Amino acid sequence: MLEARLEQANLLKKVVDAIKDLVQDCNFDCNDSGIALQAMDNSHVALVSMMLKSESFSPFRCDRNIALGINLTSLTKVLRCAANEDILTLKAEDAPDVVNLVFESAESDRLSEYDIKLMDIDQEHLGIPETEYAATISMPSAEFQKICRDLMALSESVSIECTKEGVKFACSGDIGSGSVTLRSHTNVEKPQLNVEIDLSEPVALTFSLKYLVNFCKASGLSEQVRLCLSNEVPLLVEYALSNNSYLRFYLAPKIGD
Amino acid sequence: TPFQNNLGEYYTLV
Repeated sequence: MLEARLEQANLLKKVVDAIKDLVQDCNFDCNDSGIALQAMDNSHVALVSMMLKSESFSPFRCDRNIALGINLTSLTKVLRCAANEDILTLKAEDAPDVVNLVFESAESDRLSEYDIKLMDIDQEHLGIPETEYAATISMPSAEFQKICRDLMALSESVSIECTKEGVKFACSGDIGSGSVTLRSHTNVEKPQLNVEIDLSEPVALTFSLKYLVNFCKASGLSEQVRLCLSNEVPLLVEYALSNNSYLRFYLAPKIGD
Repeated sequence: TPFQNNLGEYYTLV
């Protein structure tokens, strides 16, 4: 059986909120290392990969592999019933029909309990090889969100060009063009504002802004976001969570004209 | 507009 207790319901609320517009029905794969999810959007252009390590829960117990097929709209409805600071416990039997969610207030004696019916989801699973990326950019997640939103007002796509000079986000559309260039930057007092660019070779790729803006819904999960690029492979956008847990998005580049 | 590629062209199904 599965029993996984999160100190704050907020974490799962934010994760589900960040991915629910991209993917609808997904398997939450539970085993002794934690709870993982991998799902592609309908157009197979973007992929979500979530890992909540067992260390992110206290306690965490999962005796055997269990796949919880959950509709994210249903999960969102139930998670709305939890206060952000509630303690959340996920429970399921070994061959479950439902997943049980318990919300406990740390400050009062309220205990809420919900069951969500599970679905049988036959999901395509992609193998993503370990990649040595040509460019890795760490930057404030709010900054990345602002750049994507700003450029989307002008164009449907953005080119991300990384050289030793810095990283340039550029777009052009019907009304004109725009670009934002960032250079490496270290703020000793506020390291969350750092921009770090690790480059082994120059990279230039073009991506759909619609998807990037969607990924940025995860900005509330982490102060920093990591962008990993190599020519001719999908972009990795990573939001690191505590205990080595993460929320990753992969986006295929746009090709041709 | 540029053609939007597909993840399946980079990663294989497992």
